[in-house]
Amino acid sequence: GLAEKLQGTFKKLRGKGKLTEKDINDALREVRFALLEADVSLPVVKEFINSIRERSMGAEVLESITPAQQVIKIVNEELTALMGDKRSDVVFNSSGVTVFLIVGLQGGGKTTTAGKLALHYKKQGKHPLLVAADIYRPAAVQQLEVLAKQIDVPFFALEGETPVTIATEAVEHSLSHGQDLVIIDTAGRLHVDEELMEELQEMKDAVAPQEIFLIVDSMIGQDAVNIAKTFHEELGLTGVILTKLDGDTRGGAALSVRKVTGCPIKFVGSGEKLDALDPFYPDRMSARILG
Amino acid sequence: VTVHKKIDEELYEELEDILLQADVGVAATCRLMDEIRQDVKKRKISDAADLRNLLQGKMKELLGEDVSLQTDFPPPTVILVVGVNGVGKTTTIGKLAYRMRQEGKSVLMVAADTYRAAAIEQLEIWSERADTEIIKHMPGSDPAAVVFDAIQAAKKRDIDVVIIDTAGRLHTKVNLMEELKKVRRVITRELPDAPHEVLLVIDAATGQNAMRQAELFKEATDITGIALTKLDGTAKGGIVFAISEELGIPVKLVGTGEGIDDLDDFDSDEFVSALFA
Ligand SMILES: Nc1nc2c(ncn2[C@@H]2O[C@H](COP(=O)(O)OP(=O)(O)OP(=O)(O)O)[C@@H](O)[C@H]2O)c(=O)[nH]1
Ligand SMILES: Nc1nc2c(ncn2[C@@H]2O[C@H](COP(=O)(O)OP(=O)(O)OP(=O)(O)O)[C@@H](O)[C@H]2O)c(=O)[nH]1
Ligand SMILES: [Mg+2]
Ligand SMILES: [Mg+2]
Repeated sequence: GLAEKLQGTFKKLRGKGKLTEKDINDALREVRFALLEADVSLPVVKEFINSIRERSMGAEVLESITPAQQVIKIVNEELTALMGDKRSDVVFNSSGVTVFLIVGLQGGGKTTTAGKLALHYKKQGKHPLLVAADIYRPAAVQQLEVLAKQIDVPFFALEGETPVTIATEAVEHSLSHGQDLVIIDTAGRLHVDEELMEELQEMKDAVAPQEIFLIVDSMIGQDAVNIAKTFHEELGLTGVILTKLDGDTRGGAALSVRKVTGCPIKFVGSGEKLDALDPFYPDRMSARILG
Repeated sequence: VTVHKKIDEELYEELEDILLQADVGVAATCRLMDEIRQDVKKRKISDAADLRNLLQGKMKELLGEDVSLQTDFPPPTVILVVGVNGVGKTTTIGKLAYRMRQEGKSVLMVAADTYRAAAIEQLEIWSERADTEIIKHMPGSDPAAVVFDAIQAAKKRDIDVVIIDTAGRLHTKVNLMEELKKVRRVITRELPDAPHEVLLVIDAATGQNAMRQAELFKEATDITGIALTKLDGTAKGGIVFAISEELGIPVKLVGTGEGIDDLDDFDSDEFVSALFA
């Protein structure tokens, strides 16, 4: 991983005497490559390198007998700090129904994650209602219904209604049926689809969710900044959930999304089963990204 | 878009940024940039437009000749569709089946994703939309059994094209990749020349992990082509350059939307131009 590459870079410089600015810049180039190979978006990589440049040019590195380790230490600290707090502090409505709106691009894992969230909070004593507001994708409603049945959670759907109506009716329904957590699954959509982004805006205005979770596939590459930025600007996200981390993707999208939205990553999806929802550990994510 | 007129470090950086942000990857980008720098020196290129054309030409070379999906085998032509979760396999099958139907071919869809919630129902709706036959078993049944069943039916009913939908699976899951190998073995046992096409479906927004996906799926079932989906987004799909060059797998199809018509043959000229748009 990066550690080995940096050891190699500095090894070549040993015996040359004092480390120079150029030497540090060579080391920073290795960091840049490592982050790009890990799928961190280029603008985020550039910003990150600039943010660690000053510290890397300092005595802490230049006067160390293990400069490679010092650079790694700086990178790790800065990366972990950027990843945010491990506490996933989800916002609950203290008086009444809590609403989660689940949004994101096609195929990212929204429907599955909606099911996972329902199971997670059911185990914590909440009374979730799973709402099928994806009226477009073939069998999307059935998919969520099957998941709801698997975990014995109430399910809400309406035939022939718009997603906005379904969402509003679902919240109405929860008030009279003793459910205190309404989890709304929405259709996958491109951030550049104006009409569908407008639809999400309308859903937000209609049900005032406590949480708007952006579901991001952890294998996404450079496009992560565009997706996250647009969703955040148009909706005001409250959290991100990174999915499919049970694969071997480095997951640089986590850093991109975090940097460009400032939103906390509140959970990670680590499998297809409904119990495969884990808290987000910033230090583990940093280690994974750095390889 | 470069409006740069002369060839200098700023232009090189601009071009490098375009490639990196298109998910072309560090190694392929560095190699391409080294090559064009050398060519500029050797051939004394001075016009930025010529440099861009040079770069685009090299990128097209990485992709090779455009190859389309082969379906004119003695029937039934068997197409196996594989890939990781959520990339667009089922939707691409719906689009492909519709195209085959427009060409006057009889099509049998095979619901071999017996695992994911409502996967069979989803494919059934596409089967109705594309007007095809479909073979399915109960959820939870053995995918290999569904495939076996389908091939018998295809032979009996004299079907032109059989398209097999499989469950999304991460390439790192050994048992799931073994299941896929078994499905492939069943196909070949029942039809020695089949599968005629094994399509790996890749989401255009995928980063460098796409290479891993291609390597492992190729290892498990061999891959004859890529269907690159969701190109209607802002992602450029640059990961296909390395896949084409290192694994020799051509892109055959691109998905450009969620509608039944949103499937095109891969055109490397268009693809490379779009990268620089
Ligand atoms: N391995 C793995 N697969 C996942 C995870 N989360 C979701 N999936 C799978 O990813 C695929 C897509 O999941 P969906 O929940 O249908 O995704 P979606 O965002 O609702 O898709 P659209 O509604 O079409 O936009 C399915 O095969 C899921 O089983 C995860 O954490 N790990
Ligand atoms: N915008 C866009 N969306 C697409 C495209 N192809 C597929 N999709 C969408 O991507 C999502 C996932 O598609 P599926 O066909 O269910 O993907 P899959 O690979 O079969 O998923 P699993 O079976 O769960 O692994 C759906 O919402 C599709 O409508 C495309 O070319 N463009
Ligand atoms: Mg869904
Ligand atoms: Mg599918």
